[in-house]
Amino acid sequence: APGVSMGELDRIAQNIIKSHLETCQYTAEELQQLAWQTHSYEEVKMYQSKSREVLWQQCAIQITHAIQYVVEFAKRITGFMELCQNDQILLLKSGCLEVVLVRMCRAFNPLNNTVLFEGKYGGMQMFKALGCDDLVSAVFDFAKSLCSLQLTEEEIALFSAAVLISTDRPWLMEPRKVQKLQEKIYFALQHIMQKNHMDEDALAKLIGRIPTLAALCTLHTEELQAFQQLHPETVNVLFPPLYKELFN
Amino acid sequence: KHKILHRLLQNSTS
Repeated sequence: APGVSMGELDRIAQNIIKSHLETCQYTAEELQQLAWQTHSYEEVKMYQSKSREVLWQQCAIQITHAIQYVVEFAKRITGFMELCQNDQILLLKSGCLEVVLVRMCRAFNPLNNTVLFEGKYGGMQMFKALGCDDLVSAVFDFAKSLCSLQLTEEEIALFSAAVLISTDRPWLMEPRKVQKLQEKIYFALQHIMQKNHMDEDALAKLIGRIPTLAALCTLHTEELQAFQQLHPETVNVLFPPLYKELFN
Repeated sequence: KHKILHRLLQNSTS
């Protein structure tokens, strides 16, 4: 154990789980009710007939909306707010999209490969007009693979925090402090997963998803840069300011 | 730099 009492671990875990439940954008119950409400054939057709710029803007707005909940999630994590402001900003800037992608598995239905988007569930074909089929299919595959691990809300909460409070970020001012906190979070997560999962490799499989998570974020940045070269005005005028600040 | 993120972190929890 990283020199920490079970009491402290439990406090850290409960604080993170509470923060997650308060800021998860959709409760598990809401998602369950929405799960089988899918976009109609006409609605999907409508998405497919949108211009590339319009659909890119809509996705940027939805991503930014989700990121604001992630910022709120971070603000309620005691250990995160004890970090210096430089590192708080740096961890959020480099990790917020990764947390959104982890959280997205909650809003993904692996039975019909649909994801919640603008109020209803829809498949990959809904995003055809974006012109980013590789990114979209990779995101869907990631969500499906995370769903297959059948994580509980507590496990999603702790894993999200461990992804956010990461030592793999350059320019951290207090890397040791970040590392100690991340270790405690992973230790708490390991403890919970050993209880909940027969498969003793469940945590290893979960951690094994992190490189893909990072790759998705890189691909998102590349697709944004490509899109921006063609439509600089659209990004400049129509994209949410926070999205531009984070990804531009 | 990161004016918006900085302000979001400063604001009282919404």
